[in-house]
Amino acid sequence: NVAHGLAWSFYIGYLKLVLPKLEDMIDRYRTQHKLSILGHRDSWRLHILLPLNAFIPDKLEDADNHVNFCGNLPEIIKDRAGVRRRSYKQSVYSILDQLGKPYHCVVEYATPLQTLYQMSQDSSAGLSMEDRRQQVLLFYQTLQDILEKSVECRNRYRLILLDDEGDQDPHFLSKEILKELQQEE
Amino acid sequence: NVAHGLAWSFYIGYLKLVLPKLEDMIDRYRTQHKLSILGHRDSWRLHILLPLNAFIPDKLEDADNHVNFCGNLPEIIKDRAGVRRRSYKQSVYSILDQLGKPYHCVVEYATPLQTLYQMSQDSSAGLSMEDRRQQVLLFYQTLQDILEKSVECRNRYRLILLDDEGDQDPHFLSKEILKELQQEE
Ligand SMILES: Nc1nc(=O)c2ncn([C@@H]3O[C@@H]4COP(=O)(O)O[C@H]5[C@@H](O)[C@H](n6cnc7c(N)ncnc76)O[C@@H]5COP(=O)(O)O[C@@H]3[C@@H]4O)c2[nH]1
Repeated sequence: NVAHGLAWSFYIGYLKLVLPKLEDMIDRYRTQHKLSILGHRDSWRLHILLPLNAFIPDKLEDADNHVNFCGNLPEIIKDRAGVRRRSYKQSVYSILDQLGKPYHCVVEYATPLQTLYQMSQDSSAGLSMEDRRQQVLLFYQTLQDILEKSVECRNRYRLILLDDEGDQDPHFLSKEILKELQQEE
Repeated sequence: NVAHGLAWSFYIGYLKLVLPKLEDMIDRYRTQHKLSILGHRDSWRLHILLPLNAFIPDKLEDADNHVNFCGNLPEIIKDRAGVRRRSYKQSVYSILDQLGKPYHCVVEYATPLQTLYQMSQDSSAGLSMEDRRQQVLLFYQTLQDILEKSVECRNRYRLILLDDEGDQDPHFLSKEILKELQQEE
């Protein structure tokens, strides 16, 4: 069950490290850039996008041009497993609503789903396209369970499951993210 | 089978990206620092340490004080899954032999094994200490199979499996790395 291990790895090797420091990083970012964006502390969370088809572009703009990169949060630097000063950082985006009004948030795709996608493309990996969808759901459920029990990560994340409607609507992604942000405000 | 997914993730999310550029990075490092270290192109590989007990310190010096950090190779910067300008780099170490002569190489532990270790410490992860050892071997075998078939990674890595003698000998790690380096020269 590939997704079980990938969810644990995402938690242990990334979320557990970065989520506890996220509020500080957002605070420093706003101060450094003298910004009044991200005014609602309720949305000071890492919004994690989980597309059911595991198809993940490297730039959010390629999924929806209403999503635009603003800047990176200050990085966390940590010695990890012999790699000195490994860098971890998240990106801030502005999301335009249908009227062109921008909302800001820290958002990214769940990187391990790229592994699932590429495994399904490689016949020697033993993961079919049908299995892949099931594994995305298992990843989502496992991650949800882990994060709910995690004291370090409480209230610092939002998991956003995305179904395939996105293929029809060029602004599906921005609308889905805005639904979440509007619940947070 | 957690290790199967972790091996694919290590390949797809890291080795496939960094190994093809490794020779260039070592070349630039030697040029920038005007160094004659790393004189044997045969050792221009990423030496990947796989301890059977999955116990991985974040600093190699903590495992063996004959292993010393020299510097980081130039970084690779890549947009990944919505994180802009994510940084990837490897560390160069000098390894002292029993006579105090230094040999240099690019080396690190296989980071995903830290996930296995921490999962075995967390009762909700469903991985016992006995399973963990088996999973390390499965990780090693899966990674070996993937890398042997990978055109992009050919000859750019060395997998070094480490058993537990390390607990007895404070210079076990340096000796094991030197055995590999001496075969390469
Ligand atoms: N968004 C995001 N930003 C990050 O900085 C980051 N770092 C890790 N991860 C994801 O968390 C999980 C745990 O990471 P781990 O380091 O144990 O495994 C990593 C690690 O063994 C190796 N790797 C990736 N990036 C680096 C790196 N910069 N240096 C060394 N090793 C790396 O390849 C594995 C897979 O990486 P990703 O496929 O990017 O996803 C990882 C993984 O799902 C990240 N996700």
